[in-house]
Amino acid sequence: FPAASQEDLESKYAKMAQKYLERFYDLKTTGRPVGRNKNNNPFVKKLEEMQEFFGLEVTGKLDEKTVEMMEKPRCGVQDIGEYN
Amino acid sequence: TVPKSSAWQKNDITYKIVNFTPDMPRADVESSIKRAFKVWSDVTPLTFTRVYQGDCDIEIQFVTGDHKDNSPFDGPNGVLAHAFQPGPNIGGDTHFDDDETFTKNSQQYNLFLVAAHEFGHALGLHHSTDEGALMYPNYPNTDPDSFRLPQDDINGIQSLYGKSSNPIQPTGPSTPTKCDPNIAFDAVMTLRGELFFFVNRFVLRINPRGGESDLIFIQTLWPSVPSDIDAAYENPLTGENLVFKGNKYWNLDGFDVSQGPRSLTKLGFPKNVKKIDAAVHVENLGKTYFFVKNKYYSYDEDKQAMDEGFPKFIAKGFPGMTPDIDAVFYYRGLLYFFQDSVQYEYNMDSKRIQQVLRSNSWMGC
Repeated sequence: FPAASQEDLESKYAKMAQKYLERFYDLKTTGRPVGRNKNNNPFVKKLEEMQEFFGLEVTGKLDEKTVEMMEKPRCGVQDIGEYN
Repeated sequence: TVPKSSAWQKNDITYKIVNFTPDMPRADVESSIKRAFKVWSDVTPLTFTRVYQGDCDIEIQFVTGDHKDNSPFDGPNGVLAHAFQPGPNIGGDTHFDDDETFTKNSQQYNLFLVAAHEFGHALGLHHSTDEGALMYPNYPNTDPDSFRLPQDDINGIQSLYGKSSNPIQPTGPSTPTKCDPNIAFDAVMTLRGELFFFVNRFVLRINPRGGESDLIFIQTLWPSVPSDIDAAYENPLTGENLVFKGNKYWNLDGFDVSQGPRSLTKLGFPKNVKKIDAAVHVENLGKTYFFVKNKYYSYDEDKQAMDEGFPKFIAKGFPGMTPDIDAVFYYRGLLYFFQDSVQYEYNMDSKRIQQVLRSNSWMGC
């Protein structure tokens, strides 16, 4: 059997991860910087931030453990930082 | 936490339960909410008073989907609830996603646990990176009945509101860190090639051949097994693991609890044995040893009976070892005894301690 590639995992869960980071890590969907440098990619930056918070290996990639963590039931307190 | 200036500027907080979930009787919702507030009032000077109409600080609602606060819920699972930081109007308000099933027991999702977390936000706490903290963002599979507010949360809330006026200051459990040189384990067992180190509410799961370790709530793996267990062992003959607490034990079949709790007397212990300290199955002998204070029992797994002539003194059967063993496991022909933060590698053939190690030598620190 062929092993599932990393790319498959990323494309399969990209939408879910995007929504997760928008909701909990204030990922903005507009104003994305131009360029291919991964440091410029807000998705990668937010993903790394999330991985660091949860004590996961900081890869900037959607690996199995990151997806697993994103799928865990959790609190949605996204307004605490913004509400005044 | 939020800045101190954004926390409530008073100690008497009011709350109102606007509506109820159909998942639970009203009285159970009320008691879960009340208990969730008590978690915070026990460790601070804060008081929480329920109001039935008019203005209040914390408005509690069960809602679904888009509920007009710019933060729609997402249906079953996923996001369970959210709350707003202290402030007027919507500030402090707490919303539960009623597409979830809320419970009073250890089934998902226990309303008390979710509410206690959300009220932390409503009082000005952010999420914590401490996996054992109440303010960790993910729902914990932990026994709600034996819940105690962790120290990390106590430190957070007390930094905003000060300490409780109680003359005896409450303290809470801390989350163990695997590389803490002083870590002491409650019990250790092998399970299908992996090592499981029990420490208060958690189990550290480690592959002895290396790789990452996981810190998991015990109830995540075995929902009906309690925290703070006394002893555990794997019996490769039956493929079962047994875990012990007090005068009871549970049979585990991998990650299922197959039987229990049952009484220690079922294993042939006399009634005066109220708890055991440590247990280990020695494969090549087919015997399981149970350590109780300064003595040990031998159980024959084939005959399913205690061997005659036991208990014997530990000092006699295991020269060099002293009473009150915390944990023990068998690995590749050797026994590993744990006492406080020290581990003894014991050779049963030579009846000698071969090595003295730190208790966390298996953690790759």
